[in-house]
Amino acid sequence: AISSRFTDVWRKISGNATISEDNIKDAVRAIRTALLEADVSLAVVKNFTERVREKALGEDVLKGVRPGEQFIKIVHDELVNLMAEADTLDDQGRARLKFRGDRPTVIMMAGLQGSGKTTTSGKLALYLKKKWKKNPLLVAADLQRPAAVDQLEVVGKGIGVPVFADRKSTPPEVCFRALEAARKGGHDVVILDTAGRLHVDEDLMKEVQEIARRTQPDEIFFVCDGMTGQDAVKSAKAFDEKLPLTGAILTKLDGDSRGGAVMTVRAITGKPIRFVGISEKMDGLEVFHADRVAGRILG
Amino acid sequence: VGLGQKIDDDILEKLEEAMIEADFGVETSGFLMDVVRSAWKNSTIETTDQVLPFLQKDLKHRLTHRGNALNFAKAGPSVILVVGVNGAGKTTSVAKLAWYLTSIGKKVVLAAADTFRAAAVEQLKTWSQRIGCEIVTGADRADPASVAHRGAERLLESGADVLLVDTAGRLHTQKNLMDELRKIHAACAAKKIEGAPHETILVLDATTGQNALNQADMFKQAANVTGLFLAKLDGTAKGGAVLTINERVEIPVKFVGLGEGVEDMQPFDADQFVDALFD
Ligand SMILES: Nc1nc2c(ncn2[C@@H]2O[C@H](COP(=O)(O)OP(=O)(O)OP(=O)(O)O)[C@@H](O)[C@H]2O)c(=O)[nH]1
Ligand SMILES: Nc1nc2c(ncn2[C@@H]2O[C@H](COP(=O)(O)OP(=O)(O)OP(=O)(O)O)[C@@H](O)[C@H]2O)c(=O)[nH]1
Ligand SMILES: [Mg+2]
Ligand SMILES: [Mg+2]
Repeated sequence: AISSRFTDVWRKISGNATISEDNIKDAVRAIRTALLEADVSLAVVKNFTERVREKALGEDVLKGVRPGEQFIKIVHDELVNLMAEADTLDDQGRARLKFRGDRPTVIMMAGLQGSGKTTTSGKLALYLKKKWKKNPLLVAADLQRPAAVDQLEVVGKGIGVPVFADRKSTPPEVCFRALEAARKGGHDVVILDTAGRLHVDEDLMKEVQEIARRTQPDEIFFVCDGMTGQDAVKSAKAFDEKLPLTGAILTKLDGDSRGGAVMTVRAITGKPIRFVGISEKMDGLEVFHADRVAGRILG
Repeated sequence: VGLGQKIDDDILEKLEEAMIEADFGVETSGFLMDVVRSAWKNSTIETTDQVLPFLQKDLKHRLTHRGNALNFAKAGPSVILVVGVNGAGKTTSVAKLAWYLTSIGKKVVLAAADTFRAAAVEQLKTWSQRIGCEIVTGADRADPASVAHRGAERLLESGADVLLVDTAGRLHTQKNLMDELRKIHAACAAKKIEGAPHETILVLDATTGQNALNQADMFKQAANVTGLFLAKLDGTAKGGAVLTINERVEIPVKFVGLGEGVEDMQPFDADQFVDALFD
């Protein structure tokens, strides 16, 4: 745990009254190591540790507080500040999405292969049904993965949410036609489950841009695997450049991954982390709480 | 990197950062930097242009000295069990292995032992139809071990050469699912096939960070993993975690996944892999 890592570092400094340029070096190095071991991307780590260093040097050591404890508090608070976003939850703790009144709200899921988009689409539909009394329509826009449409249909059946499927058209066509089907069917939310794609696949990135262009989503979520390592800095940047992302969802955080990708995605895209996936089941979706993830990343 | 330029701390720092960015992890990167620094100290390498080739040669040796070939039964048919965490690429990799084995003249049978996830059997069935190989399936929510067992029985009665068993994604931290995996592993032998499964492949997503080490450790304990299939290497992730797994858990890489089609795969080529690490 970072606190135990710090006891040795701060044993050297504890004799001093102030945090100085010289004695802070080891502490900052310890933070850097902890974050890299937690899979936070190198560029994000460098930026963050520099911010922490400046903040620590700028503060007076509080009376009665050990410098080490004060330093850890600075790190923890900076981490929480980085990852949190104001006004994302209402007073009931529900995620405040950009719901529209004039037409169905469109939510688009995008991300790399296997990140959890299809499963999360179902979880989100159930969440909106239960917490917001919405009447969602799931859209099977992955027409390339074998049995992807079947998978979403089984998911939809399990949670009592209808699925719009059209195995004959192209993904942008399917999504566009789904909007009309949603209107006709009295659905107030449409969730587009798209195919997994590499950010370096030009054709598939063009396709997902086309889907966004034709459906004008109110929310576009980057769905990212919580076990992702250094590559998160590249994939998050590319998806953020190609699509007007409005948020991110980090999945599979029920494992023992430290979850550094959460910090990377937030830092690189600047977009709020809206939810985290914490199980394979349809109720395995939680609204994001920065302080919980901060503790996990710091170990 | 100038020819004949003396090695300095600057170039060494750049090298360590490149390893971190390739998902080697802090500990492994540090260990390898010690190896490089010793070589510098005893003058094995002196100039900056010698640093990377030295490290790459070292890495290539580490990744290959245990051998990277698939294990087959000494006599009779073989069983290959495929495991890994959710979404890593197992089902697609099973299809790729089926295609690969068929291309080298082996008759393959598949066992769809993921009886849990939505449309998992449908997904593998589609692949078996495209490849043209037999598939053994069970009822929805059937005991996965029973499907693996029937797969082994079908392997024997059909005279096929290899059985590939696809399993459900599971996190190595889920005790009940890892216990289930132990049962599946035991069922692969169907009590008649000696040494089965002859190969247990852990499919690892190349984008996975340091958690890959925990995965390798726990899956090896539960199912005796003997090889890695590094999937999604066609992306930008370098897959450097396999080096730590190779050193600390002693599991070699046997195949890499390079796309979503059955032919998008290759037996592991350490030269190609190591050269690409520092691109
Ligand atoms: N444990 C756990 N498993 C999850 C979570 N989210 C998704 N999964 C599992 O991860 C695997 C992949 O999920 P999918 O929903 O198929 O992923 P996807 O992004 O739609 O995959 P592609 O469409 O192929 O890109 C499945 O086995 C899911 O059950 C989560 O939060 N926790
Ligand atoms: N680009 C690329 N995509 C891959 C590769 N291998 C698998 N995929 C994709 O990754 C996604 C997940 O693959 P699956 O084979 O369903 O993964 P899985 O491990 O069986 O998933 P679960 O059974 O849900 O745990 C699919 O969209 C695949 O097409 C690869 O080598 N490259
Ligand atoms: Mg999907
Ligand atoms: Mg599968």
